[in-house]
Amino acid sequence: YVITTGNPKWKKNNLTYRILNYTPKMRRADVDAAIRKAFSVWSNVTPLTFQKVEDKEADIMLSFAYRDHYDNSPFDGPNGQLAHAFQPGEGIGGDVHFDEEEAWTKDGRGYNLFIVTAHELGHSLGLSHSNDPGALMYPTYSYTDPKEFLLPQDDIDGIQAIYGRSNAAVQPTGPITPQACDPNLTFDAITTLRGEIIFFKGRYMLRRHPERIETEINFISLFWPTLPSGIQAAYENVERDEVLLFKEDKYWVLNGYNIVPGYPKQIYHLGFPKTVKRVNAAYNDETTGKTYFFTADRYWRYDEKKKSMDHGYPRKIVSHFGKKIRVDAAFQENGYVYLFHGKTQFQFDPHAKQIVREMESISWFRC
Amino acid sequence: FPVAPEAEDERKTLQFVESYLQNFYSLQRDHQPHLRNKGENPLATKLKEMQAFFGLQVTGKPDPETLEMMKKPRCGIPDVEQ
Repeated sequence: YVITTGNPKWKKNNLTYRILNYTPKMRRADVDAAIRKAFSVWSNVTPLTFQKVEDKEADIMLSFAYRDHYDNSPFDGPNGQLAHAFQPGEGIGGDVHFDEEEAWTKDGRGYNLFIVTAHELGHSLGLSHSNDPGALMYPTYSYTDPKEFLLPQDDIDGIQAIYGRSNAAVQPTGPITPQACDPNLTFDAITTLRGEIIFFKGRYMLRRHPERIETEINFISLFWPTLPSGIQAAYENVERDEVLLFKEDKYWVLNGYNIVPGYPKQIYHLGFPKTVKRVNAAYNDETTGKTYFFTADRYWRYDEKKKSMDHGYPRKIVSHFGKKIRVDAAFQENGYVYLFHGKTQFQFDPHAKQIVREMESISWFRC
Repeated sequence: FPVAPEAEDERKTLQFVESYLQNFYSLQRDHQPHLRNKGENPLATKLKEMQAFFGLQVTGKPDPETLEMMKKPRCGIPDVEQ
C-alpha cells in the first residue's frame, strides 16, 4: 500500500458525505446502496464513521461529471479514466468525481459503481495506488461480485496505518494476493486451457503461458464475472475444447473463455452418488479419453465418449497412483499426470503406473 | 507523400503512450521536440517506471503487454506523485 505524500488525513473520525447528483443509468436507490456499501468497506476496518447528509456541505461530496468539469482533470469519455478523487482536506478535499459517460451498474456489466466508489474513497481518506494486483487500491478496474467482496489485507494495512484499527472486538482480516514464487503457495485446482496452464487460488487465477516469462495473476471474475471464487477442481477436455470447473456439488463448462449456457449443473449429472458433496481434483487423460476425479482418498473414472462413470469405481487413490494422499489439484501435460498435495506435486507416469518424480508445487513458475 | 498505415498506427500508439505517461507518471510535456537532449529518453524512463509499478517486464518499450495494461480502464489519479 502507499500513503499519499505528506500523509494527509482527516482530523476527525466522524465524517459526512453527500451525493450531489445521480447517474440516469442506475436507479437512485441502487446508487445510494452502492455508495453506502463502499463507505462501509472502510468504516468496517477503522474507527471512521460516515453519515449521509442532504442539502449542506459535507466532508466528502460525490458527483457525476462530464469531460471538463473545472477541476483541472477533465474526464475522457467512455472507458479510460472512470473516476478520480481528492486527498483529505477542506473544500474539494476528499471529493469523488465519476465520469458520467461510463456504463455505471450494480452488477458485473459495465463498471460496478460500488467497486469504483470504494477505490476512490481510499484516495479520499489518504491512500495512493498500490502495486499489489489484488489490492482495491490497484489502479486498474477489476470486477468482484459485491456480495463476495472482502477488503484485501494490503488495503486494511494501509488505512489502519493512517487511522488505526477498528473498534470491533475481532479485528477484520482480508485476502492476501498469492505470490507465484511463495514456497508455501498451494492450489485449489489446476487445468490446462488451450496450451496455457491455469492455477486457481481463492479469488485468483495464475496463468502460465508457454511463451511468456512472467506469470500473470488475475481475479477469476476478470474473465468469468459470474463464476464464484474458490474453484475446487478443473480439467480440460482437449477433444471437445472444453474446460470443466467444479465447486461443491456444481460444475460449469467453458468453451475457451466463454461459459457455455445452461450451466452450472449438478455433479450428479456426471454419475456421482448423492453421498459425494464435492470434487477435489480432476484431469482428463487425452490418450484414453478417460477423466479421473478425486474425492477424499478415492478416485473415479469417467468415460467421456460414453458420458458415464466406469463401473468398479471409486477405488482407493493408493491402489492406482501408489501414493496415499488426498489430491488438491491435478492436470496432465506431455503425457505425465501431476498430482498436487499441499506444497508438493507428484509426477505420475500412466504407462509405468508409478510416481517418477516429486517437486515443489510452484515449480511451474520460473522463480 | 501518403503516410504508410503502419507509420500512422505507430504515431497514434506513441501519442497514446505519451498521454498515459503524462496523466499517470508525470511525464513532462516536451515543448522542444526538435531539440535532442543528451540524457536517456524521458519517455523510456517513465515507461520503465510504469512497467516496474505493474510488475511487467521492464523494457522501456511499448511492448504488447505494456500497451494491454495501458488500455485497461482505470482510476484517473496518477500512480506516482505529481
